[in-house]
Amino acid sequence: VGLVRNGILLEGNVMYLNPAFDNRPRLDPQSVASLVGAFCDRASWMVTHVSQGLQSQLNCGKSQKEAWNNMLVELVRASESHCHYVVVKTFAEELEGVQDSGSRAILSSLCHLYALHGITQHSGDFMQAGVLNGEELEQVSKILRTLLSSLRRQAVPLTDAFDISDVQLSSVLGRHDGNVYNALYAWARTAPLNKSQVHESYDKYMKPLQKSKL
Amino acid sequence: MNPDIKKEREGPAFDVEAVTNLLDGGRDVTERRRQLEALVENDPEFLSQPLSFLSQSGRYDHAIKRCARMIQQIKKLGLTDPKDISLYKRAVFCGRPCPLDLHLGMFLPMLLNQATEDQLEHFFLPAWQCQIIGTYAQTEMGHGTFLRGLETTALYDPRTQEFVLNTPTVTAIKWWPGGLGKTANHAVVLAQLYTKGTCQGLNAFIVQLRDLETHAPLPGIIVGDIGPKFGFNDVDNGFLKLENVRIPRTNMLMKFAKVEEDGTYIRPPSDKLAYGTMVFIRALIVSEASYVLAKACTIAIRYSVVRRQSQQTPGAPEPQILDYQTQQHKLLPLLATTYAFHFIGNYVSKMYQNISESVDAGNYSQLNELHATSAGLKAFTTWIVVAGVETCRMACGGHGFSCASGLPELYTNSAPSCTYEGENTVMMLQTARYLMKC
Repeated sequence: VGLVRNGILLEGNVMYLNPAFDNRPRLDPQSVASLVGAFCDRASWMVTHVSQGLQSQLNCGKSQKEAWNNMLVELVRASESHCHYVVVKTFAEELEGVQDSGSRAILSSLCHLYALHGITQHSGDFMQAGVLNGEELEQVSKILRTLLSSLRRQAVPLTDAFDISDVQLSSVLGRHDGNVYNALYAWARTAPLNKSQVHESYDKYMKPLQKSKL
Repeated sequence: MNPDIKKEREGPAFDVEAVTNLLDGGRDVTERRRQLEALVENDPEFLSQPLSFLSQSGRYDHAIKRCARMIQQIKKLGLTDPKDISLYKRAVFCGRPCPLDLHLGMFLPMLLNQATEDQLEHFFLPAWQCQIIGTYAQTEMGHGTFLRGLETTALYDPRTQEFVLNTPTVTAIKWWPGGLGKTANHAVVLAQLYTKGTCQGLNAFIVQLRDLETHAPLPGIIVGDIGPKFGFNDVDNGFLKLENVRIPRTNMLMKFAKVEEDGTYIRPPSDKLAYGTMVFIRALIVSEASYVLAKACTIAIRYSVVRRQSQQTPGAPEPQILDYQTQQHKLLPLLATTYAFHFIGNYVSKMYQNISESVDAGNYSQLNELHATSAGLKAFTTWIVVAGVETCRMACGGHGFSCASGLPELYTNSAPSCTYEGENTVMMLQTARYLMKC
């Protein structure tokens, strides 16, 4: 923000702070590119907003240290919005390099879901930044619900694609063959407390208690 | 196979193998990974009972036994490519932490990045062969992410050409490094350097902790395990108190900063260079975060198609719980997040590699960006992953609470990532500082 104020054009992940990024068209929740733009605008607004907050504190005579401390919560939110933008942008860019059309389609749906879910989780930020209004938020939620339903049938294959073997997963519930209940019972049977039918503590503590006259 | 899960796999809308290849970075990488995993999974020496049934000491013993076998096998199999070693190690420990993590992930890279040619010649081969087992002692009991606040001192004595190391207060005691408690015989110790009466700031020193024959702590070294923890039970996180420990001048890592024989200090070209290994680890943490979430999602989603609950239509079978929109809303965005974090993990790693090459060529201009990006993304991803694992656990109902699910262990082993290598809020504020400068 400091550099931009001095007329220096930024490159890389902070390019959105340049003035040229103003005046983006309204959000289209069906388009991943438009959603990336929304994350960019949210980050831009939040970073600039917190910078203005800092500046106004300094103008009121607060020291740099005081001003910084007074804005810590907002500074963390601004950083989060920046990171969120970088993640969404990287995911969307990654899709462009995917050659196999089936893989590209499913990853595109996941990217779409990731972005829409991020917007619903942080709708306040997007509204505050002027990227989103109530009507658009409703649209976002509607498309999100549709995506959940359409991805439901792909969920297990999408986890299979991680290709994590049963040994590596180390989970009875997550077994590849789905034979969860038999395995859960077998696992419990091998627990140390089941080494003997009667635990030694019975003779040591419970039996004397039961024999004692209270 | 359970009929419900079998049905889920009938006719996916995409080629599962193609996506696996894409995630691995190519078909040949998938094949290599599977080969290495098979080597571990078919090795009877690596068979074990469920770890949840072991005590803390039993788990450490089990982990060390695996470490020893792993190192022997790495040599026997002739694995030299760091990617192969990393895949093999992940397979041996199923992604869990191990007592040699800091030796392999920080001590060796620290030598490679910060040691002079002479130092490499002296330390690297013995370290590679595990005669020297190192750790990275930075964090102190009373000081964490704020490195300038560290209290450990290294006073240069030009008369003997030695550094005298001390942890002058209780709060200065080194605290938490993996492998420090019982495993390591050396450590890279971060200390405030004093020479010619002036504090020159934080520098890194190689300190021998234990005798190479008996493994007993050396004079002036008080070292041990910090005790039971929330998770990480395979690892001996340790404490280290230094009482007038003398090390030769040549044990300061001097690729960038230097202390000459008369005590003259030569500053490094960039202050950020001292944090290079930490930045490397933060990049790894981002990739690892995605793997943890992949495991949690795999467990919760597979279970959600096996588990049936309630009755929507009288007389009809109970629906699979993944058919409920609430379950989809809990799990599918996390599945998407796993993929997003996989790609961002690759992105940070590439960024680290590219900028490291620039640094090697003497260009330090992008270090600030790397530092800010890796710090922010480390915080961003680990916060979400830890919360995500907990969501997956709760999505498995009561069975998620059982260690059999694997989810409690995933949670307790991923939770520290929010605090190690930089507490997350502090990391976010470092990113904020960079953004404000921009």
